[in-house]
Amino acid sequence: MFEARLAQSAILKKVLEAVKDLLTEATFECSDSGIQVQAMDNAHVSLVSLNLRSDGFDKYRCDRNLSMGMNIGTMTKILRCASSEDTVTLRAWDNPDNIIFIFESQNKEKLSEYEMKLINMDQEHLGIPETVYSCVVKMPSQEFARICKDLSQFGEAITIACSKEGIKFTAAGDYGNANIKLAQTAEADKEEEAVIIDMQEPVKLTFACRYLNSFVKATPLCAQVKLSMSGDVPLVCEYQIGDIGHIRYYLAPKIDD
Amino acid sequence: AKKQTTLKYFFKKS
Repeated sequence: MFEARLAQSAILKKVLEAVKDLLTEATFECSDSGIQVQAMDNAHVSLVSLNLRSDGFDKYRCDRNLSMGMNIGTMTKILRCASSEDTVTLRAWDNPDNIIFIFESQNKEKLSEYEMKLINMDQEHLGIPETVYSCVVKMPSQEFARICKDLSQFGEAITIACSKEGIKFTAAGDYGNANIKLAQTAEADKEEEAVIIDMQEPVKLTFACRYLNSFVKATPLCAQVKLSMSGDVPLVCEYQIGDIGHIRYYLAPKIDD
Repeated sequence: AKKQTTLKYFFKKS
């Protein structure tokens, strides 16, 4: 049997909102250690890697490893039926055809059950090589979302250049261009407002706006985002999910033709 | 012009 319970469905609601633009379906790998998802978008340009540790759940039981193929659109619809304060329980039997989502209101007076058919999926796992990144930038997630949104008006791609001085985002298009520079914060009153740059070597990479704008749907999950970059390798854009895990997005760069 | 790469170019199937 598989059963995982969260006291508040808000986290799972936010996770679904953070992946639904990129994925139509995904396999949820459930084991003793927790729930993992690794899935690429249809174009194989981006990859979502989600990790929810079993110890982060209020209750977690997984008698045997399960691979459950889920339709993300349906799952999103189901999660939207839960109030943020509802308790959510995921339940499946061994060799399941279905997964059950159970929402219980705080006062325990409303109990909702949604059963979703699982799908068989061809899995394509990619081995992500261990990489030491030339630049690792931590910055407020809302600021990153704002920059991606603002610069998307000017072009299809954003060039991110990171140096000791700071991080610069540039977009150029037919109607003009724009750039935004962020300096490392000298003194941040609050940790979550800080811009921190850990640089070994300067990096300059270009990425498609449309994927970045999908990644920033994870902004409600965490006040800070971590961007890891090296020359000519995919960007890693990471959001912590409370004490339970993280979501990482990988994005293949655009390179000179 | 820049060309969009895919992840398969960087990551190997496992």
